[in-house]
Amino acid sequence: NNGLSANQNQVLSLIRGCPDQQGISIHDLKQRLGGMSVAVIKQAVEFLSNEGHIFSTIDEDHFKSTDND
Amino acid sequence: NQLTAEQQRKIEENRRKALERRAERLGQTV
Repeated sequence: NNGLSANQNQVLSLIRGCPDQQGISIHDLKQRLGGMSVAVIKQAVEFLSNEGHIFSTIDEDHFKSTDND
Repeated sequence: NQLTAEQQRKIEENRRKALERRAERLGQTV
């Protein structure tokens, strides 16, 4: 248990798994997390960013993990 | 999909800030 919710863990896992330099976009997260609404995804992204797990890259729509490389 | 030097600089800066947030959070909970 890392203190994250199930939704937050799912989002973090996809962000960690993205090898692209610019990271993964909200749109791509939505495509991969069919059942999760964009609002819920954005909430999870905001939380993970505040906690320092992830950061925005080329714009406020693309994210990378701090610990995937 | 090659990024520009400016985009790479921004990414590195945002990564550094995220690591600082992370360190702060860990510092508060230990």
